[in-house]
Amino acid sequence: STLNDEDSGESVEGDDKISIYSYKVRSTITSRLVNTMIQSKVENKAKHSQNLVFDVQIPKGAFIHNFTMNINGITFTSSIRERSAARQQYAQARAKGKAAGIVRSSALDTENFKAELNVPGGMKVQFEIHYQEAIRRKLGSYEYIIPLQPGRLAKHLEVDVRIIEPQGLRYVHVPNSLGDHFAGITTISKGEKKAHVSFKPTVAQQRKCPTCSATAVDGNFVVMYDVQREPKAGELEIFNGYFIHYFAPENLDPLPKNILFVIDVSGSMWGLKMKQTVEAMKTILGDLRPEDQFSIVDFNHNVRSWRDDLVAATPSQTEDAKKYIQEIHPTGGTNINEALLRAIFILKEASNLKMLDPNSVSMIVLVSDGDPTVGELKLTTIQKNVKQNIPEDVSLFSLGIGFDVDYDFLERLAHENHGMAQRIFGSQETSSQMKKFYNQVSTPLLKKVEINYPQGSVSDVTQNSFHNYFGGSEIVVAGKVDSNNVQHLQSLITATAANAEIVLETLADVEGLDEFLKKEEHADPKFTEKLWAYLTINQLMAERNLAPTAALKRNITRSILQMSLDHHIVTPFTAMLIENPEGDERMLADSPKDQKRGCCSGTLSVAPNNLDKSIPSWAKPTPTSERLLSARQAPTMSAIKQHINTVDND
Amino acid sequence: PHFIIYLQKSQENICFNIDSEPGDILNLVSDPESGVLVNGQLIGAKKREDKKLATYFGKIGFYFKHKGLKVEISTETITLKDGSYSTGLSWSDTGSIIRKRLLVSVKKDSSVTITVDTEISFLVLLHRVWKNHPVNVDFLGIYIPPTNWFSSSAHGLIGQFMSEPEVRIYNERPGRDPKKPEATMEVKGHKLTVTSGLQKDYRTDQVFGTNVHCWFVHNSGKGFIDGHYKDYIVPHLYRFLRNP
Repeated sequence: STLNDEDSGESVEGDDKISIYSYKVRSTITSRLVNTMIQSKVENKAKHSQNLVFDVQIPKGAFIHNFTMNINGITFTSSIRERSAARQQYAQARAKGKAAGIVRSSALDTENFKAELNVPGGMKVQFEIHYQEAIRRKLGSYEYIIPLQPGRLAKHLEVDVRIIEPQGLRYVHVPNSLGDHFAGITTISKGEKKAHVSFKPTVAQQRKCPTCSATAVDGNFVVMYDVQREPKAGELEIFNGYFIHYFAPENLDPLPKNILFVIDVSGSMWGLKMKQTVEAMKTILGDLRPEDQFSIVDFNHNVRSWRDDLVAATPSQTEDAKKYIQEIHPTGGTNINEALLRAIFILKEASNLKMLDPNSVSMIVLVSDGDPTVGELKLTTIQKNVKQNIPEDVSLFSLGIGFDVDYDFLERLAHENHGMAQRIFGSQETSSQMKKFYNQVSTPLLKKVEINYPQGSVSDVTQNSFHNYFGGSEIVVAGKVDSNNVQHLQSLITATAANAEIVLETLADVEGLDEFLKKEEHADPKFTEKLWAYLTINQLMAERNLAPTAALKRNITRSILQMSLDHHIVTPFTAMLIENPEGDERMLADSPKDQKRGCCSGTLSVAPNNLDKSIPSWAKPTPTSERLLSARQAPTMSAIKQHINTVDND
Repeated sequence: PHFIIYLQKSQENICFNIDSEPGDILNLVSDPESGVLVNGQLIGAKKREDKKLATYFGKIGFYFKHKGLKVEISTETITLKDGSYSTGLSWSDTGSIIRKRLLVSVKKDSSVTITVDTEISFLVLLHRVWKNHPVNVDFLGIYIPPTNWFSSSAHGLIGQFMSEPEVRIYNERPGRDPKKPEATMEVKGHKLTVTSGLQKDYRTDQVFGTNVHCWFVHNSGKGFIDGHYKDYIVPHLYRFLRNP
């Protein structure tokens, strides 16, 4: 039955008489592909009707693919539809007193899936959501984060994570991220290729204090691990007609770097952001290696530079640079265009003067907290200026501080120039996040990496050439294998290392994993297909972001939509329709678009004909809007002119 | 280590063993003029057998002075060094490293071929033994082609034979062991008693090898090699012979 009445004795009811009977997280990781299931059984023990909420944080980049809601034996099931089609079907049979949605969260790298329904007293509900993600290796390990916020005490609270890595496990570590309160409760059992992590705090252990009724379980449950990396040519895993190639070579000498730090010192950076940026830069400058060359460009409405040319990262120079950056007082506007062109000019000059080691890697790191307000304001023009001037072998990485920056722009700028972007908090954590971001690109080990496979034996291969490979990360290539006609798949990797060209070969048996995975009941038999699909979708999304013409953009959108439907996942072009067996009660959940402006999390709205006390406190529809508010992000700013001429410290 | 020297003009194989200490570094080729150096460092078996500790090549170092490149091959890794930079592969890789027209090609768990300017290739074979064997250890073999690529002043346990010495083998007769006839060999002004024997060439079959008939020179090659084998012990992996 939905709920069994085996009682563990301790009462967990809140003052509102809502009780969580069980809150379970079950995850399996099959070669970096994570299947996460979160299930919650809740009961309204009051006599009057109340709203039961199921609010789960989903990591950005994860794909929701299933949600069920069981209300006293009636199961609402979900299906994935094209977005507008789902909306139409939702409009035909809006569920009364029920709402679902995926809304932006205040946390940087998650979104919230919320489902809420109004149930009479004595009613029990079971919520269950499934989502999948491909975890990427960062700073030498895979970090699997489970946002764990049950919101109240749960009679049975359980997190169960199983890891299956054909490559072999090097280590599994579970830091005390929920706090020392839970030290020693997690159990880890690790074999050569498998591991099991279990976290089952009793009700007493969940309490904030022995007599408290509030739960101390509020944070992220984190599992970190890495795999064995014997052959340098990486691990070629083939299963079910798909291949995944993981390439993360070790013990290579770092390539020398030519790095330009381009730092926004406009007025809005004044205070905590600048203080944190300076603190991060002091560590970063200290970490530069003697064979690296660097300079700093700082900009507000003017563009200055610490040195007009690249300088060797000797201790004396880095000390001088630290002093320079500490004495900057943020003020004035933001001229991103000129700052980037200056940085590009410095790199080009150095190259023309033969100052660059032929095996070095050149990069620009842009740090900004806002949009341009001086000089070139049109973001697409800035993008074009950079693209036209930047040398082909220079990578551009961009860091957006806070929510006032147009993150889409920074992401396009980075992706178009072989880099990556990240948004970080404008808070006490800015410095640590900046250092963590920099550390991901501080150790280039290879450049011009290309991975090839024999013609005819593979198809639909994802990106297979990479500008750089940074220590601690991992290159992943996936595709389809013609398993009927191919018994062994060969791969050839070519790359440039610090002092040599490297050629690496791998040969993998297309049935090499069959034996191992057949015995693994927990392994996801479709892990290779899903990893390939999610890698392809993410790459198509990046391509769509850069598509020069509307026609090309439409084609890419169509491909993403088709793959999203084929794989039953929520993406920006699909939505999840939730309905009862009769199909006369429906709810809709689709993913929010990124906000150009606005710092706050999105809200969920309920059908207006339910404008009574049951409206969720966090979901007040705007009085002017008579139109039906379907479950999507908060009213966008689109009604306001696309570009506002604000002075920076408005 | 077992040495087999193939003398092209005489169409004879001459072989000898060197019994030295683990850790000793033997010079195999020393040719300062062409800037090529090959040394081999010995490792010992896990324990003595019949009171004797067998030794093998556990590490081989190549130095190409004119290119400023070193290649170090152990039973674990293959590393190319260029000044302060090094790039390495392991024996579980299949691949190559290319630098200044030097190609180091690794075949997984089997062999490394070092090709210099596409003109000459050195071959190193890996002999893997069962990890838990009570006595045996992994070891390396090296094959250097007969070539006039070296200068006339090349020396070392193998290098000295690049300029082939005059050898005369006669008076073949039954040996103390009936299955192993003996003969007299005149070389470098010495008259030696040599024994007919079989050695192994593992290039085509790395496990069982191919039998190679050769005339075996006793006492660590005394009389056949210049001087004594201890003259070829060098202090570190990339040191040329002092004055052969």
